[in-house]
Amino acid sequence: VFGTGPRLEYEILEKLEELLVTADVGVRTTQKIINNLENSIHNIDKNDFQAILHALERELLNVFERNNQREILPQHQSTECKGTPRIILAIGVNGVGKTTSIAKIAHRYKTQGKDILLVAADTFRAAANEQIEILANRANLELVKSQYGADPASVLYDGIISAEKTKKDVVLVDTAGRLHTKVNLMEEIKKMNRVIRKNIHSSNIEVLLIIDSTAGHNAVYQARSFSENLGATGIMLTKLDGTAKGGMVVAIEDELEIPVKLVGIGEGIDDIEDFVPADFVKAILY
Amino acid sequence: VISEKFQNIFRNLKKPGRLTEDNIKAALREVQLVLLEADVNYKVVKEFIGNISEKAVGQQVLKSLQPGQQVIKVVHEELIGLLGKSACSINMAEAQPTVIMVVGLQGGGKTTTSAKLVKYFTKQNYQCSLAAADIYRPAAVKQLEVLGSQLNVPVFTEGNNAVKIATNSVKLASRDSKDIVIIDTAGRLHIDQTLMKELVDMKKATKAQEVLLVVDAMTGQDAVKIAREYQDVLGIDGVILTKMDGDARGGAVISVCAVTGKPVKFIGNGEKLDNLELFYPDRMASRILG
Ligand SMILES: Nc1nc2c(ncn2[C@@H]2O[C@H](COP(=O)(O)OP(=O)(O)OP(=O)(O)O)[C@@H](O)[C@H]2O)c(=O)[nH]1
Ligand SMILES: Nc1nc2c(ncn2[C@@H]2O[C@H](COP(=O)(O)OP(=O)(O)OP(=O)(O)O)[C@@H](O)[C@H]2O)c(=O)[nH]1
Ligand SMILES: [Mg+2]
Ligand SMILES: [Mg+2]
Repeated sequence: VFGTGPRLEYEILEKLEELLVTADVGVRTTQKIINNLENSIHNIDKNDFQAILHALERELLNVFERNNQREILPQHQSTECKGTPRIILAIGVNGVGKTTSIAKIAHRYKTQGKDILLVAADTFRAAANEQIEILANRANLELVKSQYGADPASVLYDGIISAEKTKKDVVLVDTAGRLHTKVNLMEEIKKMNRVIRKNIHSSNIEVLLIIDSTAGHNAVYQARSFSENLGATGIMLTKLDGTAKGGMVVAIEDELEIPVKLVGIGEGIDDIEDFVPADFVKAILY
Repeated sequence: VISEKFQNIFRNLKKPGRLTEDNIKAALREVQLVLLEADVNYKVVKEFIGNISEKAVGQQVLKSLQPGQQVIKVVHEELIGLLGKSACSINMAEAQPTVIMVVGLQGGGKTTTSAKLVKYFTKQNYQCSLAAADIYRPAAVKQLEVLGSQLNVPVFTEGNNAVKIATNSVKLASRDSKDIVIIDTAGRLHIDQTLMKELVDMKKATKAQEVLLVVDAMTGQDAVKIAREYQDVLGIDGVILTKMDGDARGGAVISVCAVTGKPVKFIGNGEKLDNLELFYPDRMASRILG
């Protein structure tokens, strides 16, 4: 199918392909975007690389502009489900930054004057409790935890009940890292999700998938699997302070429509920012 | 064992007499997509396909009876070649203890892998000890202590900075006649000059025999930059590819080996301390080809 735009020179197509693939946009998504670009550019000087980049920028922004809801736990649409507490569940594969990120979000809410409760539902990994306990103490955050090896669903339940009793605004739940290919671990997180849904209205639930910006195509498999099992409502993209561009979120937004809401830009408790598509796209292209 | 899916790329090349330079090029374009989807670095892939192209359109292949099989064989062998030798051993020191530093980016699996290495060497009757040189991450020392107690090995933590903890650990390991001391370090970005210098100082002060770079199997295009920086600034002796029990194809390993020229010594295949295996280039090549 030939588009109405000018077909670009092979050298230019290669340059664009290299730019997107090396940013981890993914090879198939890159092909799709470049095809869209060729079908959409009119009245453009085929030799003006800056103009072509500008058109590519628009093409990438089009993917992000389909998703306008980028707020964590967005404002309620109606007043009927305005109950408390609201809840954020951090999920994702091993080592991506779940514990650090949930502490950052909790600290942010605290500085906004919200009453928050952290729940240490990683009862599996060595010193997971100790790690989140230190972060909670440093930021003066209340924490619910249990012993090493306890059932994470019951720690979660205790946390929800405690938050309801003490009228907390937000409960933030840290979970153990798990590869999406491990059926028993996915069953465990699904069970935790059911516990939440039994007690809290869906408009008050944020299932936040934590994705490492250094990840390649596997990030899309992770997103697909977690989304199929639990339904992710948002993504936090971590470690963007490195050299990785995190381009696979383009594929994730394009194919799965899960919005990137937050980014992690360092190891400190304040190293968190709202995700801004325009800035993200510029960092890939320029 | 190369997958059916990969072999299908060459199904059109299996009929003798129908082979042209053009359809080999088309098949190699497919190979390029396979490798990029497996997260092999873009430039590495271009170079790789270029080399294969020369070999594949060479006269011998065009005339052979099973040209498709021939091309697959060339791709597979070239990939194995890039991955270096199999089951490479750790450089043991002439005078004990052998010092091994475990380094890499945040969250890659260094602490877990340090403990796995202890279990691996203990099974071979080496006396091991651990050094907890991550003084930054909350409860990092505690994490290593928990693992050390599971393995019944000492975890050295004395010192007011990471380099001192490392050198003290080597002294204590020597005093206690340990064969191997494994130093767990804090995760750090390859672009963090201060923290990279800490590793350089630590390597110099401990005269470490082995610096092992831990790389997450799901790493994408950034693997090249990470590997290049760690090799140029610090110098590494080997690589450990972790989280191979997932479905990441692991093409980052090609970038790392190509850029550092160093072999992969082990793979991490799970969260338990037994989940450390020797690296086999042929198995890895098959996995990358999907
Ligand atoms: N540079 C950088 N490091 C980060 C960022 N977020 C987390 N980290 C680091 O990544 C490492 C892993 O973070 P954790 O919060 O323990 O990750 P996790 O997902 O909870 O890990 P598991 O619970 O073991 O699965 C730590 O060293 C963090 O300091 C970030 O945005 N930038
Ligand atoms: N599935 C799987 N998980 C692993 C593997 N290796 C490590 N992990 C997990 O990955 C997460 C991070 O491991 P750590 O050992 O804390 O990583 P680290 O590199 O020391 O992290 P920092 O010190 O923060 O840089 C933990 O949840 C580990 O259990 C592996 O081979 N397979
Ligand atoms: Mg954690
Ligand atoms: Mg560690």
